[in-house]
Amino acid sequence: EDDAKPKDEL
Amino acid sequence: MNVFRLTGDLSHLAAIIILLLKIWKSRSCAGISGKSQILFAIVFTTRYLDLLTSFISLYNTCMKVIYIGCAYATVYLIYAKFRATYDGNHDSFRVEFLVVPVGGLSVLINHDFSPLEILWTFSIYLESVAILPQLFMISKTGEAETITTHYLFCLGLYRALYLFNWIWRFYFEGFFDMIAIVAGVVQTVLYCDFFYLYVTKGWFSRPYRL
Repeated sequence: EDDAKPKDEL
Repeated sequence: MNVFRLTGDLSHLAAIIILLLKIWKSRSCAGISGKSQILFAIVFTTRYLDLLTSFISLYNTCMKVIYIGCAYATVYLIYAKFRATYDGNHDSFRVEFLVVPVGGLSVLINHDFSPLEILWTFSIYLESVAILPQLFMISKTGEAETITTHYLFCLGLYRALYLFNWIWRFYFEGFFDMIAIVAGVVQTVLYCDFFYLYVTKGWFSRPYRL
């Protein structure tokens, strides 16, 4: 699964 | 951070501030969907819970705090301070038809079955459709003030710019987040009809009429 975190986007 | 991401964030910020100032200066929230604004407040609240758990950057923290603060300020102006000007009769979109399916979907399709991640996913899905009560209200009344169209334009532009940001990040960083991308495409598509009218009809100075 693609790594989505940590979330730097708003 | 790339140019699309930064301009996207600034466009988002501009949209939020345009709406807040419009309501404040005109002392009226006529033509504004309070339901969409509540949904956006829920979106920011559920997405930015990581403010409490992780620090990413000063920019990130500041923007999140500003977004959340402005979202609640807008809801306060609509439902408390200028409640008398709120046009509830035309704001009749059934938000449960959005929130319930979105809640179910975020439990079913997410990156990780953990509370924070599910809430983040919920916020992404909800944001993609949160503008629908506003668009529904405009289609119902058949008009929108010019400043409201600027708000919608900036809000739609923000997600469109994020799409370019994701293309950029995919090519240059190998990064992609399928949930954000799919929801972002859906969100941008919802604005396409509006973009078309905004540009072709030259509603930069005239009231928007369908």
